[in-house]
Amino acid sequence: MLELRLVQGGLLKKVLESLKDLVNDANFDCSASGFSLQAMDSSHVALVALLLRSEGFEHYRCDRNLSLGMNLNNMAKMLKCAANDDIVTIKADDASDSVTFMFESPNQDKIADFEMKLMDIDSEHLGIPEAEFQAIVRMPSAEFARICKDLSTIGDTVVISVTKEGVKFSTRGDIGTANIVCRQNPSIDKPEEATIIEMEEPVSLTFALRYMNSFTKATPLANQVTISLSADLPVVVEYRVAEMGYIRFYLAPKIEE
Amino acid sequence: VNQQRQITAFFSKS
Repeated sequence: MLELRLVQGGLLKKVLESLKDLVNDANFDCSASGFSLQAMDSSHVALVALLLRSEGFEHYRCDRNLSLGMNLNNMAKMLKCAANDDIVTIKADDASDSVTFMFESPNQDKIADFEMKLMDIDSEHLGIPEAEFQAIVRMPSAEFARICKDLSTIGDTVVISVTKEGVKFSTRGDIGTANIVCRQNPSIDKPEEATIIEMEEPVSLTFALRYMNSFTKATPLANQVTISLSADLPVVVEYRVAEMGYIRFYLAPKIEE
Repeated sequence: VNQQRQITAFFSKS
């Protein structure tokens, strides 16, 4: 028996909106520690890892580990029917082939339940080791989204270079080139507007903008995004999910051949 | 040619 009650139901709506274009079907793993997901995009170039810790739920009951295979587009459709301030409860029986989403309005005058069919999904689970990164950039998520959107009108790839001076996003396309440099800015008064660069050594990596733009669908979840870079490693683009967890996107770098 | 590498190449299968 699984029963997870999330007062901030809007968070789950935002999580699904940020996942559904990248991944079609995925297993949500429920254990005593939390509600998590790990999935690759269909071309195996990007990976997403979601964790919502059990402590973040108002009520969290998970009698035994369960894997719920869901079509994320269909799940997003159902969650779209919840209001942003609704309380969302996810329920599933151990042997059931369906999951129920219950939406309660904050003053309890409207209660809805939506039942969705589960599916069997064969998924490859990857072990993600803790890595030391050469550079970690923390910046406003809206700024990062704007940069990715702007650059994708000019080129298909972005070169992210971190130096002492700041972080540079560059692209090139048929019509020309573009470079955007964001300098370190501690913004003590408004920490959500800060740009902080922790650099062990300079790093420069190339990525497909199509994926970066897809990751920025998570922008409504957090004011800040963390971009962790190391030569020859996938970039990690992380958005915090309130105080309860994170959504991390991993993207393999492009290599010159 | 610019090649995108598969993410599986970076992580161990668990």
